Formats: sequence, structure tokens, C-alpha cells
Amino acid sequence: LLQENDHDEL
Amino acid sequence: MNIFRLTGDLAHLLAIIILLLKIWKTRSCAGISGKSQILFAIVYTTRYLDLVTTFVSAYNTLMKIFFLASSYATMYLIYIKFKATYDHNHDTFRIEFLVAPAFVLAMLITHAYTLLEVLWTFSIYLESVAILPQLFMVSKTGEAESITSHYLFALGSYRALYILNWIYRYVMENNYDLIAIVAGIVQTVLYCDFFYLYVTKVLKGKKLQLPA
Repeated sequence: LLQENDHDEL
Repeated sequence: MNIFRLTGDLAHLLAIIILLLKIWKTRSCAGISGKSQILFAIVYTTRYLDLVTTFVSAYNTLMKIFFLASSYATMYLIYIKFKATYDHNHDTFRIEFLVAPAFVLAMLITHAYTLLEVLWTFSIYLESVAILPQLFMVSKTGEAESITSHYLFALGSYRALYILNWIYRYVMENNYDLIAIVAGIVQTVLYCDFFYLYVTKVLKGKKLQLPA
């Protein structure tokens, strides 16, 4: 369901 | 990186610079909610803990450091340097009513049960409502200086531009993050009333004044 946060966005 | 993401980040950067310059040039933080600024400092601190664990890009690292440093600098200006000008009588929003639910929600709905990921999720939820003390202050005093309005407009635009970034990423990269998307929409909706007043009043050269 949820796609992982890629920690790119601020 | 796409154009929506970049302009969103630049709007965010602009908002912070406007706020710092306003306080510095006027030597006053009148009309600015210290409570919202405390919340933003909590948001950046809990979100950017990954500065020490994950390297994404020089851009990413520099922006994170700037957002962290500027939020602490803003708190210093409000609570120490220009404390005498801080309008605490109108800044009465109880931030624990935002921090506690954001934390509980982060424990319930998160991508992964690791310390960094739960704190990242908490920061996303908290950011979505962090402007409420500031909006509450504007509604309590019934007005905002033009420069404060420009700050709020730039700050609100940033998450609205991020929504376009998420649509773009979903379409072009088939990548999406539901936590960030839903919280970002909530955050943007909270500004809608203000956006309306900004366009109908401030852009026409009038002061932002709410009807009595």
C-alpha cells in the first residue's frame, strides 16, 4: 500500500 | 528533481529568508507566532536526523542544514534577541494539542517501525499543522503586516508546489509516498483561506485585515 519514503524530498 | 520540487524548495527558502529579514530589519517580531516557529524547529530536527546516516546529494544536505540553522536562528531572534517585541499575549495556541496527536498518529501509520522513520513520519504530520498557531494569531489580532502575509504566502506555496511534484513523480516515475501526499494536502488546505485573502487583499495593495 505505502511506498517507502526515499528521503530525497525535504 | 523536477521543476515543481525545485520551485517548491525555493519558495520554502524564500519564506524563511523573508521572515528572518523582516525580524532583522524591523528589529521586531511583532505579529509572528513563536509557537509556530518552535513547531518548525521540532519538525526539522526530527526530520533531518538522517543527515548523519543517509547521504542523498550535496543539495539535499545543504538545504537541510539551512532549514535547521534558520529555524533555530528564528527562535533565538524571537525568544532572546527581540524578546521585548514578541507578542506573547496573542500567541496562546497550545502546541501540545498538535505535538501529541502527531506523535500518536506517527506510531500508528508509518512506513517502518524504526526510530528514524517514525520520527520522519511524526515530522511530516506535525509540519502539516505547524502553521496553525500563526494563523490563530492572525485571526486573534484580526490583521497581519504585508511582509508577514508574503511570508505566509511563500510558505504555503511550497507544499502546494510539492503536490504538483508528487503528481509528476507518480506519473513519470511511478513513485509515491502516501504519508507525505496526504499530510501535504492537509497542510495546503489549511492555507486556502489565507490564500484567498492574500489574492483579494494583499496583492491589491491593501493590508490583510479580517472583518470584525
